[in-house]
Amino acid sequence: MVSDQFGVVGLLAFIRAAESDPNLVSLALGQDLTALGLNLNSPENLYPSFGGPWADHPCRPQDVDFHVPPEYLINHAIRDKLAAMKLSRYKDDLLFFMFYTSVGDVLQIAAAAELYGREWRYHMEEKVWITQVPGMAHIEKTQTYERGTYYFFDVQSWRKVAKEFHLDYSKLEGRPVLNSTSTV
Amino acid sequence: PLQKEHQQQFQLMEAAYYHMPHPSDTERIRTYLPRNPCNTPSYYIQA
Amino acid sequence: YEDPPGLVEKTDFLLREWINIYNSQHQGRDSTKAFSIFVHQMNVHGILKTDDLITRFFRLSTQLCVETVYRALLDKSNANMTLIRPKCYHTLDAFVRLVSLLVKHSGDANNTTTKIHLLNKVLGIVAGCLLQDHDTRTVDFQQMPYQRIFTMLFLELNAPEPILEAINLHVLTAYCHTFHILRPSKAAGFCYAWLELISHRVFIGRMLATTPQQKCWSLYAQLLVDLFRYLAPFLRNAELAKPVTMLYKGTLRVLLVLLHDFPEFLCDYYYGFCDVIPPNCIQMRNLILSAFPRTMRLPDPFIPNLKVDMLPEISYAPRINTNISLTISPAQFKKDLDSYLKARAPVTFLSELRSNLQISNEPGVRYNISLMNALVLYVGTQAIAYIRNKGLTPSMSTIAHSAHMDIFQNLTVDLDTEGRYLFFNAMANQLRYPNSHTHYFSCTFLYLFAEANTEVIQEQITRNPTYKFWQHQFVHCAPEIEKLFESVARSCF
Repeated sequence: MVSDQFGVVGLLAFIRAAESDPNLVSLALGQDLTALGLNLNSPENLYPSFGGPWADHPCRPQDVDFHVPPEYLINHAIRDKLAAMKLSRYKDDLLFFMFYTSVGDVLQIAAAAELYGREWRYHMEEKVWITQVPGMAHIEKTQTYERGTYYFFDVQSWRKVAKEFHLDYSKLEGRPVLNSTSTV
Repeated sequence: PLQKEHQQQFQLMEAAYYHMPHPSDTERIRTYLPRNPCNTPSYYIQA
Repeated sequence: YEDPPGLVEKTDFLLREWINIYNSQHQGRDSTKAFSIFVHQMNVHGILKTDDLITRFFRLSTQLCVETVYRALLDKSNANMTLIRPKCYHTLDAFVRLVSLLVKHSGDANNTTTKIHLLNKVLGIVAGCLLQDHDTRTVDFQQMPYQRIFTMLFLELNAPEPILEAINLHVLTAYCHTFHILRPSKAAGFCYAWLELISHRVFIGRMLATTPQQKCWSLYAQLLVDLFRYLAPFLRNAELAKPVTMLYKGTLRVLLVLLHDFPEFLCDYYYGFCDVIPPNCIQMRNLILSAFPRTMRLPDPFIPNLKVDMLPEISYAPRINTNISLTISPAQFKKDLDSYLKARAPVTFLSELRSNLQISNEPGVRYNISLMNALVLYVGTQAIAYIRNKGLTPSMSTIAHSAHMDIFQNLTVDLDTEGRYLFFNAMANQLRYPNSHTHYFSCTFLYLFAEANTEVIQEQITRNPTYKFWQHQFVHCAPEIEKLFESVARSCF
């Protein structure tokens, strides 16, 4: 048999190295192309929302700039007149919007912290926000779980939906923590 | 082994690696909601 | 050199004036009103008097803006980077706005020549400043100011306005030339910003989608070749350093976008790309080869009894936007090659073939890979034409016993394992979607396997059980290899 890297022994070395040291075979056996943040099954073109070669996800809607008539750009005229951003002033609706559109941003965590303060809880497995329905008693309650009717925030219909649910306390996120150096 | 020319290129590339472009470098200035990227929990939505 | 006395001060004054105007409350984002007043000021200061003065003004402005950024980024007293960068952007964006307005309003509305001339001048000046800065500061070089200037200027010049639409093709061409000048092998410290620039969603859209008749495709292909050429020396080693991995993964992302959105582009320029991608970069090579035209309906390769020879597509040659015969050198070798293909003589041509391909004795760089690739494709395309001229179609029987197959068989037998690997790789680069090249080289692979006089040759090709594949020792040399071939065979059957 061929005894250098150009034969089957060379291929065997790659296969064995894939288990012990994947870094050695990244060019041949390859990277996981589905883990690069691109939806390769998308029926739409990817380039209009391509976040760039280092981005782990496509552009968010607010990242895509668009040419508008200069008359629409009133920032210079009103920027000193706008109130400062204060999340405690905003309704739940706007906080959810911030949470769901500010992926990977301090604003996402800030919105989550504000929602937590308003008794919404994030279910880490279901990846939804839940809160208790006021005045609704539990069907069952133990130290580790409870069962009852809760409001879920439905992202698709953009409203609160009441549902009966078995709520495991360990699946709820604790209070979101903003890094002290991060400011909104 | 890398030729001398490529070794020099690598040194320059490595220095640039520690000053990677920031996403905001190629965007219009955001007056109200500047980008403030951070690591968010893996169980939050990622896209 | 030797700027006229007072020019630096004038430039500094005018630039500060403009930055204040740009960021002032009353002018808004358009800045057109303020611009005409500012141009008058420039005239009063004599900046627009001569081409030389205009050039110096732009160079000094670029340098002043860049210096401002360096001072801000290196200011250790301000640790909050999220505030520093926007401050830099204010300066750079103002400069970019000035440039874009000067380009737009240069000369008459219908005179595109003056506008393009000015744009080329500015891009050349910024590129020149970049290269000088890069070579002077080396590891302290900062990519950001230049990246922002190029990006924001491109976005400004691609606004949907009639004046700009009229010069858009020239803008794209100017940008491509500038990016080629700044390619990573010339400015390695700018490589990450460079990749971001050429893969910006607006740049890709303009270059590959909206410009009609694919006029910019060849320019974009050149930029990708620049990228692969730069990466090649670093990718020849199996273990990648972190900076290289970053650039490589970024390149993969861009290739995936191109494969998804513009497969025809990869199809047309695959040859040039595969020519510069190192042979060990199998995944990257395969991404390019897997592209096929969106109008083509591919047959399911796992249909039982799929008769590949009956597919209508194998009669058609793919587009190749490279003149292969021009890349075969030296000229004497090309002449001898054509003589042999015509007359199947002299036989000495075959025995000298290997020495024409070998360039050194150092392992890993023994062979002229570009020449190998060109030779394989040239001989293959000549073979297809030769068979067709006899009124036949390429098949296992018609490809045999010809000058073309002499050359392929000679290379198979005469080359060492490295050379053979590169030769088979050159053939594998032609195995793409159904077309005449894919079919011819598939048949050639099978023929070389069947006619091989040693197992070593067969080991370096692998094929299906029809060729008594499973009887070979190398298939059973290790459990992992056996499992690998079994799983491939199972998926085929």
